[in-house]
Amino acid sequence: PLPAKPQVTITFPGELVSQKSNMELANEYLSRFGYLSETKKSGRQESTTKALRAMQKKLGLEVTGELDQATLEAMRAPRCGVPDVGS
Amino acid sequence: FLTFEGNLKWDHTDLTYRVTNYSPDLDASVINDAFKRAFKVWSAVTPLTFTQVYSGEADIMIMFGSQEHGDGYPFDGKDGLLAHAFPPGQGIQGDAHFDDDEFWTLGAGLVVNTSFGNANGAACHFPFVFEGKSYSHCTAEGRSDGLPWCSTTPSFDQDKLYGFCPSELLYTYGGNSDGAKCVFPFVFDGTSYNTCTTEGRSDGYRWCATTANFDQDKKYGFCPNRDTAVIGGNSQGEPCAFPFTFLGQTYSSCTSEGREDGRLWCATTSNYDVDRKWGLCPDRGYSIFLVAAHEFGHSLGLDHTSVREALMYPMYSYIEDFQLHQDDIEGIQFLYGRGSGPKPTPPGPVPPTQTPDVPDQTTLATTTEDSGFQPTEPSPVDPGSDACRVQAFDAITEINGMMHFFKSGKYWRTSQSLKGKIQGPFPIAETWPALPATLDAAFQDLLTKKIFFFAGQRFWVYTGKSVLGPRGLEKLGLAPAPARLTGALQRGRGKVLLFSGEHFWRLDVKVQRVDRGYPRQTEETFGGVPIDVHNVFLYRGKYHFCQDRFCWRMTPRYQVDRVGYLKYDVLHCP
Repeated sequence: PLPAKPQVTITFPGELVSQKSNMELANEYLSRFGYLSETKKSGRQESTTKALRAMQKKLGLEVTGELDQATLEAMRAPRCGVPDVGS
Repeated sequence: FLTFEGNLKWDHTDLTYRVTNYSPDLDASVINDAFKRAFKVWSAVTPLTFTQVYSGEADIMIMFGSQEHGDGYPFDGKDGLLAHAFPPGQGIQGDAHFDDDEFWTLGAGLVVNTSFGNANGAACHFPFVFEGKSYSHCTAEGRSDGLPWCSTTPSFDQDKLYGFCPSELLYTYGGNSDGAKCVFPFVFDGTSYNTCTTEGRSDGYRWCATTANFDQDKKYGFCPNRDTAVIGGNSQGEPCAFPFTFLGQTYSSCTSEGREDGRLWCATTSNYDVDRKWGLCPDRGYSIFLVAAHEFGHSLGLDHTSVREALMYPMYSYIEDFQLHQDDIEGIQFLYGRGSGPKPTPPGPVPPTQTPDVPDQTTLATTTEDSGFQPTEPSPVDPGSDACRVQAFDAITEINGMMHFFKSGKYWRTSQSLKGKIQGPFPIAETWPALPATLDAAFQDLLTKKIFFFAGQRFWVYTGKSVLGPRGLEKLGLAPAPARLTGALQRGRGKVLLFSGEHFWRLDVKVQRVDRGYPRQTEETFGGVPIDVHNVFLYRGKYHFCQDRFCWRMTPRYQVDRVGYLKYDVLHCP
């Protein structure tokens, strides 16, 4: 018989667990890759929506302007560190 | 495609690159080869040339680093950002940096190349059996010196083929000790160390002294990652400690217990509950070749594209059969123009069907005396169609002393006497009219010079211009007949091995019947080669098992002595 295994979930020391909310993650991504310029990082919904649309268009996602599941997954996917927009 | 603002580009085409350090994940030779191939992606379609230099300032300086690594653009640990590169220019411009918190592979998981032993550097075969026990990672079992080793075939007990796995007990890389192995214990800053350490460094690389006293001798090297080295956690690069204890249970392999995300992990000491040292187990990793090819695109002046299938799309995806996308080609040629290679030429006049037989000089010498077969010299159908650009051939074999490469109704041929020149493509239908366009395998009987062709469950036999067939494979005694064959190996006079997936048969060509006792398991005899190969053929006295564009070369004594490329090793493409 298989031995009983631990069923608990633990917190591993040194694990980089992101404490950021989805919106914080999105803003960081949009800023890092050039969709949200420094001057527009005011947190205004309008700027974020516009940046999201630009990002979705650039990456070939459905352009919704929303932080939907596909967009979040794209933001978490492995990628090149060179910005998509700007220098 | 997009270029950087101002169309930044190099003002010369003879570019140099230098690899300033290496990742512990892969052999330096594998990394160098991947970079070379990545540059070739671009040089193949432009006039650009790339030369590796080993000192001084190169146009493109390549480095591995993690987190903040000196340029103000920090990496972010495992996954996420993989690499970045700067557009063309002086100084840091043009340079490419790779995040060494990633697990760098060729994209399909760990490849453990061996050193020394008796397997000529062949890769480990996991799992393998040693003294009746199965091992899925390198082991020091059976040795008193602690050196990890592996079998390069499924069974060490049977084949006795082995090599040593990467280990600091065998060698180091980088540093100033010319690859000397670690000496344990060694003294650093007054403290004695029995294992590789990251102490004294801020970049996280594990190192050791190669004499007993670093403080005195200052001799050191970096420790290669073992096959069980973990990624991330709090023990980056340390090997798993099997067996280990976790919440009172013993584990002899990586486990996902204790995690919600299902990722496999292990402890790097024998007791996680006490030491809490751990890391994630190796996964498929990221292809250093694909990421490098992308980054070098930046180094040459290409920005990110929106074309998802293109190399310059910003997100990583693993592609097995990589081919540069038209978007990338147009982008790089916008900056540098086309290459100076052969350009397509208009097709020549179609030869009349009733041409007199003009024997090919090479084949004539080898065939006329034996069989009276004087083949019609075929006409190239499309001089612009390049065998070197074919990803995988339908069938490969030697006919009349020339290697023949079949693909979708066409074939190319080459031989040593042609000094690497590839002739063709020729239409199959012109030389062997009875055959279908797509073949699976072929071979020529060394005695009678008859040529056997296989497609699906049918085969044809050509004797000169006479043909017999198609006939069913079951006529040869292959029952039940496999869906298709993958290749054939001439085995002395009158015997040929026919391969299909996990099985092979020995065909007695004279009676055209497979011998009793077959099929046999391919891996039992030809251990160390993939079972899902596409082509099997004999070339220069050695067996070749090709999967995609890679070929496992095996000696007649069943030792894999090289894993290389069909394109370069057999076709000798530039």
